[in-house]
Amino acid sequence: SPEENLHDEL
Amino acid sequence: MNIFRFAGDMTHLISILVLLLKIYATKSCSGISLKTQELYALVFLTRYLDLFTDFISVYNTIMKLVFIASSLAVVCCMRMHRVVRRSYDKDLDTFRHYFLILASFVLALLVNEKFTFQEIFWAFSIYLEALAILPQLVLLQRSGNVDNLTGQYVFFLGAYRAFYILNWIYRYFTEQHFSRWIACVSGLVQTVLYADFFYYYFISWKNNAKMQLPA
Repeated sequence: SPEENLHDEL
Repeated sequence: MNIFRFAGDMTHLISILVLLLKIYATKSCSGISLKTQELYALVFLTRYLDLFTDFISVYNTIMKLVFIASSLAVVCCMRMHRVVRRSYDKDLDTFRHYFLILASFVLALLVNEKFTFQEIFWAFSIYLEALAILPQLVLLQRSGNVDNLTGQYVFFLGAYRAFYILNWIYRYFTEQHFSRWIACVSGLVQTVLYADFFYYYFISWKNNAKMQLPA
């Protein structure tokens, strides 16, 4: 889903 | 979250703990590049701008706080602590790291996910992290011998991004529309920069000898 947070990594 | 990313984060945390141990236990920062530490503090401050706006998980928030706090603590300690700062190799740590900051920022303006304040600073932090180790590697090259804790610090710092590459491969094959090519390409460059350090680290480990970098 496009609005998923692109930066879920550290 | 997958095992590769968790292993990467734990390896990164270990590298920070080893660095803190080295400075605290030996009350010395010889062999440590203050410039690399400053670059890493900048990396975390610009990457985690969303710390209070985007909540991902408790783990994510805690790790971000640990990374920001530890990198700032090391920089302050190396600059202010009256005993530690005396052991700083000021005349060896002469890499022009401002160029790394400028180059990363210009590249972030040109290549980013979206031309917004947060995304430009995120891309900047990704590019800067790939280059941040350069002053440290140059300092080790100049000082020749590498003490154990410093060697382990750099080793774990390099290894963590290698785990992230496995994480990105894993996510590519298990998630639709997974594309983190900015982080992937930058992470690859970052890991490659450690290649010769890893080689000499492995040699010293195999020969059970002190790590020597060719002058």
